[in-house]
Amino acid sequence: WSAFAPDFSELDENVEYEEKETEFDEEDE
Amino acid sequence: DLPMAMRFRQLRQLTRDSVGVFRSTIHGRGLYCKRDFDGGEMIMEYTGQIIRRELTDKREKYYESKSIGCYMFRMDDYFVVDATVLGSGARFINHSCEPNCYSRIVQFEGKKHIVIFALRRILRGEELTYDYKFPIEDDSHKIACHCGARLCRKFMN
Amino acid sequence: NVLLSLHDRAPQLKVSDDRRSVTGEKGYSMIRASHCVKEGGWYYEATITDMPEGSATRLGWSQKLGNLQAPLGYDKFSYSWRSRKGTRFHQSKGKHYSDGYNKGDILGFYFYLPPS
Repeated sequence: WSAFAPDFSELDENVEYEEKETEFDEEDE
Repeated sequence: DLPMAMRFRQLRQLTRDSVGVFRSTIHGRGLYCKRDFDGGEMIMEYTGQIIRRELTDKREKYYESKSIGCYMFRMDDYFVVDATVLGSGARFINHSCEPNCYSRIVQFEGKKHIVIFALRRILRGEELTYDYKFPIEDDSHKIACHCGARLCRKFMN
Repeated sequence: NVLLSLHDRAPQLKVSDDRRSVTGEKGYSMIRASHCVKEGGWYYEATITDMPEGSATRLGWSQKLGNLQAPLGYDKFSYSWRSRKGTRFHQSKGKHYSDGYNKGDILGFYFYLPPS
């Protein structure tokens, strides 16, 4: 368990996440 | 004693000069302060990706599957700040049973921000900690806490 | 006429004055119709009159407990047919169903609710 995500990158201010059309899908068929 | 919005405007620059990162035995990294803070002073913003609350379960499961510590902070009833992959150093503020910081949602130019404040006077060199529960549930990953504080939560995570 | 419901929907969606079109900006969420049925076989049609660039839709039906803050077909209470790739969804699992549909297509939906 690492407290530190592998591709973590520093962020100065919040970014709004753009959801994909398949965001909620289990796996795209 | 400036209005909140003005204090927030200067916060970004201030944080750079007043908060440092050190190697923490608890979670790899921790934050400490490079100068004294007065009680109630703004310390830094907890930033990350703003996501809809409905996405948190799926993301938590994903992070768990990759055994990445998940760091999320509820902004309001609809949105959560996910600081796991993209975030400010505030995600390295470790837990403590006697925290010296607390968080508040500050509204600035129509947007909400999670801001960390000093709970009391904090002296230079002190680690910044606040009272929040780490996401780890199973005891095998727990780190015992021996702070002896009245409200000790027995675990550092 | 069956219209889009003004209250039974995710609040962030924008419903047109004639309540026949709906637009969402932040992520996918759901709006239900003004009418519901309890049993028997029902059929309705939807004509796709416009599909702006980059837009997508999932049409179908949902029970009242379907999560409004997720796309139709997300949980066990709803079923949908997607404009992109014509996939059908239930409990977030996508299965191939038809080619994608677009502006000018008329979609037909039939479902049967046994008296039980």
